[in-house]
Amino acid sequence: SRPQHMSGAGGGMSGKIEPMSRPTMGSMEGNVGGYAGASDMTNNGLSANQNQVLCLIRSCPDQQGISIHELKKRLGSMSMMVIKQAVEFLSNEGHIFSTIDEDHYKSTDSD
Amino acid sequence: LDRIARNKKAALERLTSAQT
Repeated sequence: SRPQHMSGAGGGMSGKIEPMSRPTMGSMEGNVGGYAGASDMTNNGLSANQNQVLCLIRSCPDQQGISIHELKKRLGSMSMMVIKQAVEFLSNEGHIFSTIDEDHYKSTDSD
Repeated sequence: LDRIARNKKAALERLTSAQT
């Protein structure tokens, strides 16, 4: 005399699809512009030293540009090696170029 | 001075290609 039909699993859960609408994921803070870290004075992807060198080269009005020795004189705190590295980097990037010889540099964006 | 102009042109090309 038992009820034969398995009335277990009482019919619930029958395909009620809930959309679970998510609240738009909108406000993820931080890292919006990418570019985290290395943030000391770098506005154009240059290091502080490179920026200083570039500024000096920019500030030189001579047509033949500024000599690397002049850079060294003005940037007393910077070693010749660092200056030369910065100059080489800036030159590779096209920010500056050598003029009358490999010791004189001028900025591309100074005119 | 020709050298200056040439170097400048080359540098400007590097600059623009580096910015892309």
